[in-house]
Amino acid sequence: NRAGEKLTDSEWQDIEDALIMADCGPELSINIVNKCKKERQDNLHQLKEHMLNVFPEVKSLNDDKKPFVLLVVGVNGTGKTTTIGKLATMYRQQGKKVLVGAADTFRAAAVEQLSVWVTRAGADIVKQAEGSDPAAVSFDTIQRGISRDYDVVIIDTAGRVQTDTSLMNELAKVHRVIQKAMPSAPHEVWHVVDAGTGQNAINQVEKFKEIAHTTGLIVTKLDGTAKGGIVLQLTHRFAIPIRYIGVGETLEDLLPFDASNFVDELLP
Amino acid sequence: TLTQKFSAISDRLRGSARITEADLDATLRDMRMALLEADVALPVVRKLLDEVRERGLGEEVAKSLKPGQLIVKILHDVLSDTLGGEPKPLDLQKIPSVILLCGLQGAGKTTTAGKLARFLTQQGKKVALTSVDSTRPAAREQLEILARQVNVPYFAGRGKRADQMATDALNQAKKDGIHVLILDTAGRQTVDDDLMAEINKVQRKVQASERLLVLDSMMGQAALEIAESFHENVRLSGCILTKTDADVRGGAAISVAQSTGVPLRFVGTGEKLEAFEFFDPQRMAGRVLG
Ligand SMILES: Nc1nc2c(ncn2[C@@H]2O[C@H](COP(=O)(O)OP(=O)(O)OP(=O)(O)O)[C@@H](O)[C@H]2O)c(=O)[nH]1
Ligand SMILES: Nc1nc2c(ncn2[C@@H]2O[C@H](COP(=O)(O)OP(=O)(O)OP(=O)(O)O)[C@@H](O)[C@H]2O)c(=O)[nH]1
Ligand SMILES: [Mg+2]
Ligand SMILES: [Mg+2]
Repeated sequence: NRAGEKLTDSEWQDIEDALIMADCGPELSINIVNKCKKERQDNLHQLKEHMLNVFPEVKSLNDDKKPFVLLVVGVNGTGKTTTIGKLATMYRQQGKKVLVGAADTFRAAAVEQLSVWVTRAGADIVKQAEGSDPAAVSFDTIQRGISRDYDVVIIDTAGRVQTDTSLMNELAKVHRVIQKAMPSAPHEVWHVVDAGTGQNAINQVEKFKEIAHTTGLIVTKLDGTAKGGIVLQLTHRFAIPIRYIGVGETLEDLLPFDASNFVDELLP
Repeated sequence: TLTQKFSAISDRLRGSARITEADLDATLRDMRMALLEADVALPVVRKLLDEVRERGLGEEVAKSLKPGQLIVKILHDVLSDTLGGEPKPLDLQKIPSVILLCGLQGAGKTTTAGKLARFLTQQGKKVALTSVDSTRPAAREQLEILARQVNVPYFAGRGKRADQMATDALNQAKKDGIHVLILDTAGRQTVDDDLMAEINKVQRKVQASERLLVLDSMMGQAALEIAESFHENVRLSGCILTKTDADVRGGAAISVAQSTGVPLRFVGTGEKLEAFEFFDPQRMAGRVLG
């Protein structure tokens, strides 16, 4: 039974290398290995337990309001629009009535792209002319969500880098205006992170959390080479729950986050 | 940052007339941490530091009155040597020349296609754009919009498969006297054998004179495997780094350059089509060092 055997020094080195190469970060990887060795938690099973303890008790989802309003944010190209298609599908399969707000009013064909996903999901869309104010689209979407009795409202936003002050201010405004439309909203704010992101993810999550009050993370593209070890650092630092993972480009490629499977994948 | 760590390294070595192997190894450990924090891939960090160690044990350092500063300079030199000199111009001798853009999903290929079209049009070249992405919703519409924005024709290549569409667009380019055809492809993961075979087939059909990997500059350790895989598949002639405006350390650039020798050609510095510059190796080395 491998998991119960004491690990050799060379095996510990392989583990440390694997954690670093999975983007867990040099400091955290070395600390995990050293702590386990020091506390004599020196078999694979105990190492996994130690890593699982990084993940906090998963808070229940704040989704009992009607409509449940979800704001989706993140840097460019991480998979926000595609993930919204997957989420809309999931909620539709639960028999819920879903409305999506196309608040990316800037990028070429952003609304067209989202429209295709919304149609495939069997949901409805609110969109305005190109270049309109994302806050206005968000406001309209929530108003319609309330007046036409939707169960779920999801707001898609444009990708933005956390170093762009004017775009981060735009996001802060979107958040404020959502609250104007419905005081308890947004009930969840999910930051979509690409599993291949390196240490910059820490600054991304930190800045987005300050501005948009992030309540959850979604990690995408875990079907690729990248193991998403950055998530270990993000959890360690911010304790924001990881709600779902993206494992492909179709509507079915969304899974609830499973910490145990995730940790297994990080180790050699 | 590495600069902060370097002053610590320099301080530790200052006043020691001769640098011992122990000093050097302690310094290398600090550098290792700093390079990993900057997202340089672990195997690449090892190779770079072997180089630094070898030079660090050499004559020049042994005789130096300021070994600490010299070791730091050696690392800077190793990094900028890795990143190469001034990028050479695109190989566009053939009429029409094809520039093939490939990379992972969301890296910025379609936007970069628009940027390249604008850049080359400003140089007086007759450019056309085409996309063989049949997967992503509204992918081709996205590129068509960018084509209108930069005033170049968009060719809708006919065919079911990506290689058929590419060949058809190339034939249209030949008919219309186009100088450069920029070929945008669907994002793909290197672990997807079918999609890697697809891009290989596209390249065999169009024989692009430039095969550019579009890579998100905020990528972590996986950048190494990604670069090696795409290089093995289409023999890359260059790499374009995107989203450098996110203030990234950009270690991925070092990983790509050191492992494959593929030259870094351009950087995307924002979402607008004007946000496009030649790659600057000195500046990148400075970013990685913090
Ligand atoms: N392989 C893989 N690709 C994904 C996944 N999620 C999204 N993608 C792809 O990533 C690319 C970018 O996805 P988008 O949904 O446009 O990303 P976005 O965050 O909305 O992008 P912007 O709005 O431009 O910031 C698309 O090609 C998607 O199909 C995933 O889990 N796995
Ligand atoms: N901030 C910033 N955003 C960029 C840059 N280059 C591209 N983007 C953005 O990144 C996102 C993804 O760009 P796309 O051009 O759609 O990426 P892609 O590689 O074609 O994506 P797929 O076709 O889905 O694989 C968009 O929101 C772009 O506006 C850049 O240099 N800086
Ligand atoms: Mg989007
Ligand atoms: Mg594209």
